[in-house]
Amino acid sequence: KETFSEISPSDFFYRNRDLAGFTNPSRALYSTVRELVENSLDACEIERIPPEIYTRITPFDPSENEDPRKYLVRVQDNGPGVAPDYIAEAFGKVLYGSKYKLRQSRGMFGLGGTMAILYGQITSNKPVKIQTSTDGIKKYSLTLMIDIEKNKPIILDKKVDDARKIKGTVVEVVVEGDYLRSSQKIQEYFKQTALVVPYANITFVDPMGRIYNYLMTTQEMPPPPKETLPHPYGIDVEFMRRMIRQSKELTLSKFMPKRFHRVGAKTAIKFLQFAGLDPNRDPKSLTDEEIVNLVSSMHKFEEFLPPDANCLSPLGEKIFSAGIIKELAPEFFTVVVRPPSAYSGFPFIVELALAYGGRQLDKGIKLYRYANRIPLLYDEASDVAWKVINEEIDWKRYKIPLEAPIAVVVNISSTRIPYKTVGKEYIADRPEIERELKNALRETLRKLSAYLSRRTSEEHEKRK
Amino acid sequence: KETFSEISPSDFFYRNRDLAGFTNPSRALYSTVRELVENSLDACEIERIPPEIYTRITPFDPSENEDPRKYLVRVQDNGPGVAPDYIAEAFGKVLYGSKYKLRQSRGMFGLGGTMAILYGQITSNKPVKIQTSTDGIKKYSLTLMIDIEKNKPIILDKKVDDARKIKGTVVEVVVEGDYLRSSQKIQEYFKQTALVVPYANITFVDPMGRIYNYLMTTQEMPPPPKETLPHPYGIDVEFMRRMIRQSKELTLSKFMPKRFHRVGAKTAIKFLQFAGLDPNRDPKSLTDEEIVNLVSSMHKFEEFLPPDANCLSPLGEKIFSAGIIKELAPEFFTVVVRPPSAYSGFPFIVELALAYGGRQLDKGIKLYRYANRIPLLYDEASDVAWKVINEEIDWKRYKIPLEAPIAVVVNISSTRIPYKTVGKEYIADRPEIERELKNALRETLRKLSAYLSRRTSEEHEKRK
Ligand SMILES: Nc1ncnc2c1ncn2[C@@H]1O[C@H](COP(=O)(O)OP(=O)(O)OP(=O)(O)O)[C@@H](O)[C@H]1O
Ligand SMILES: Nc1ncnc2c1ncn2[C@@H]1O[C@H](COP(=O)(O)OP(=O)(O)OP(=O)(O)O)[C@@H](O)[C@H]1O
Ligand SMILES: [Mg+2]
Ligand SMILES: [Mg+2]
Repeated sequence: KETFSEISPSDFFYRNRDLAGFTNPSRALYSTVRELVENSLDACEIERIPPEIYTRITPFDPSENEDPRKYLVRVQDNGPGVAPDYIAEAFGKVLYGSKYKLRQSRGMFGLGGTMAILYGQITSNKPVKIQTSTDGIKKYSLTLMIDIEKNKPIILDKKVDDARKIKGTVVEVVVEGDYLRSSQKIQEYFKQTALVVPYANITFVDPMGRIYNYLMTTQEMPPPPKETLPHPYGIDVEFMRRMIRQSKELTLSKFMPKRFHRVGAKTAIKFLQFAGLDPNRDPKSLTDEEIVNLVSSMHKFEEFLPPDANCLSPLGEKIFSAGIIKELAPEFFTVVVRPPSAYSGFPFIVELALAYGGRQLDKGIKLYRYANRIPLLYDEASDVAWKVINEEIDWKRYKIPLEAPIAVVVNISSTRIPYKTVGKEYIADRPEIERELKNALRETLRKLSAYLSRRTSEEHEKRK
Repeated sequence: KETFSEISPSDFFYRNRDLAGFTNPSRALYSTVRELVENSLDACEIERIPPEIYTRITPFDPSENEDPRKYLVRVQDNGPGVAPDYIAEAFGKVLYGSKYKLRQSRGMFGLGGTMAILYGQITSNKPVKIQTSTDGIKKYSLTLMIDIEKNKPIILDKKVDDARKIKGTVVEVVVEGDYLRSSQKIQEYFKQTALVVPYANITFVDPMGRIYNYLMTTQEMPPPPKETLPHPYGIDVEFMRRMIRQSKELTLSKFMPKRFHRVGAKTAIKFLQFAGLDPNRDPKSLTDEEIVNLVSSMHKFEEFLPPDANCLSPLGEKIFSAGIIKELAPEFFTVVVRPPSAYSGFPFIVELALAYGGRQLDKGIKLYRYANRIPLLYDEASDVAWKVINEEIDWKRYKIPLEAPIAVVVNISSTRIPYKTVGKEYIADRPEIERELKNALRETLRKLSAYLSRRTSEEHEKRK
């Protein structure tokens, strides 16, 4: 009597677009901007191209003169572009992309940019226009819509022109937005982004034509993140089965070092003995039961080296400090870069800055959160960093006055950020991440505490 | 240089299973139980079968004697069963189900039960066993696994037996769980579920063999929710296009009343005039531009009747009060059932109980949240109800003492609950829902305030 049906992933995210941050015109305008800008930044950084990102929001329909209304959102970058074979699906298909690998990047789900286009389509009925060139010779211009029920692009127009030596990508989408309500968040997004990418030129032109320019303050770019191998502690049975299926190694003793992160030949042999498996076995000959045993032994074996964070690209003290000084101009600040750690086999690095005083900071604690250099501006109270600040640290112990003007700036770099939502709003309280944040905050609080007591005693000296 | 790939929706939720509430063994054991129990309750209620739901968690591998370890989770119901053609895909395919319609139910995404099975498979490598009978004559037993990369079931075994007059469904899955850490939440889940389904027999047997029995206290079941038509205020261009494609009506004047909620023939004509469209037009003849105009006119036309909540199935004061008395035994309580409201065209009803005193309530405000009768036990601080209690209500104004023993119990019924996460942890702060919660809490606070002042003056009288 009940009727069953299947829906495509684009249909699922269309029906449940609030999961992805496209709740209402104000929030959706913000999400459209952030998803496209993050795609551009990722693209430039992977190729180590100093990013030039230009975003413009323009009212689209002159007959509409108050929010919410349609806006043309245009994001242009000087990145590596998208190769012609992939353009339509990169933008017109959900769960499709180039970031399904173990490498630090802002993108990870394969749906952000496509969601912005989908939202534009269902609110304005306008197709998206993509222009892109990978070589500065040929520029491809596609006008496309998404077949939401089938999760595939519908190409309405396609042409090839002379790219006139310009490489990069332009995305133009028309969305129902509410700039009045989201302007503060959008401006904050650009301001906070610029803080952590001082090697980029970021320009934002708002609907009134006002230009916000964040010029680069350094030429040197951080080394791009490297793709890495999975770590034994993060493996489950499904993953192991896939690795075995794809492996070309003829023995377990060759398979382990080749396919796993930081597993040397000696460690492999030692581990296989621990797991009770013959090192000369062909991985493809393992039975299901043996695979289960292999995985559970991997989790129990204590002699694997911890994940190496060499694949990661943290901000580094220099860039981080420069951003703090530029944006917050504090009287005092201290930066700590924690040693690499890992959760579930994924390496991560916590960087934390604690800033005090100066004319810009207001009384009380203001938290700035970044994950892989993305500013997180929503759902602060649900984030692990907020939890640490408010529940795990006893500020009185460090003699910090209650209304002191404080800013805590956190950046987490990882091959996988444990967001709790598809809209990448806040980070789950994984115990290892919580611990690193706590340690980082304590380190910086000790330094601030020392500074404040020095300052107090110097003031006493002066008065005598 | 960048390589592109597509992943299936099951692969997406496998890689991102924390989005769906399968973060770690403790949380995943909870999610496994809740997803299966909610499927059983939905199935029984839709057919108005007084639910008999039996859940047992048993340690699976005797060689494992401490958490986390494998558990066999078995959930059995006396529901309508699943028809043989659909069994494999209902359980072995993500984004597949019978709840993709505009009708109140606990399930809505088409992936909960399948995620429990997927999680079991990747942590225990054991297939799931499903037994089901729709007629009490034939019982189908399927042993299946999920092909996660292709999002389809792999049937390992299938047989048909005599069902011996027993209808219903049994699901048996083996998962890596941590009962030590999740026992409190799991027990709380059953306790709070039983509070709102007094017409059900709920039994839970824990790993130690302890039996928790929640016996039915009433035979009468609420009328099952009815499927309803979409409301004009909730329509977007994509949805309209689909409706037009599926419509059989030959004119707009017939299409509107037939396909939309509470749009009568007269209102349809009036609206079409407002939208500047000929009522005799064939809906399929509308151009894209006209469809956009139709949708935007729908949002602007102010004479549509608001969504009718007749399709909804709220608890009702009787059932709600019985549950409050049974579970909280308060000194005083008051229940308010708000009039029907709507957000984005989706009808909803807020029911709120405010309880005070008695031996069971602790000092301070304890919040119990339900959505379509599902107890929500996680992420309280992110929920709209919490926001209303803590930020939108001035408790001092009602002269409620600071440490008063208070419980606030909220149930929201809707054809679509605006969860912010796939794991159905908490509800988004939609303005209409926030407003209804605020009004409900104010109503009950006035009554509690009156009660407390009466009680205080009576005590003064006694002392004289
Ligand atoms: N400006 C751009 N320049 C180059 N490639 C791009 C650009 N924008 C998108 N892409 C490509 O399109 C793919 C899909 O983008 P989309 O935003 O939908 O997903 P994602 O970035 O992989 O993941 P997420 O959902 O987390 O954003 C990207 O993986 C990238 O390869
Ligand atoms: N015990 C049961 N009795 C009858 N039908 C069931 C039962 N369990 C599952 N089903 C069917 O299987 C379908 C898929 O279940 P699943 O939990 O994966 O998704 P859902 O309940 O539709 O949505 P959600 O992801 O929100 O739970 C259901 O829609 C229902 O039709
Ligand atoms: Mg992206
Ligand atoms: Mg379900």
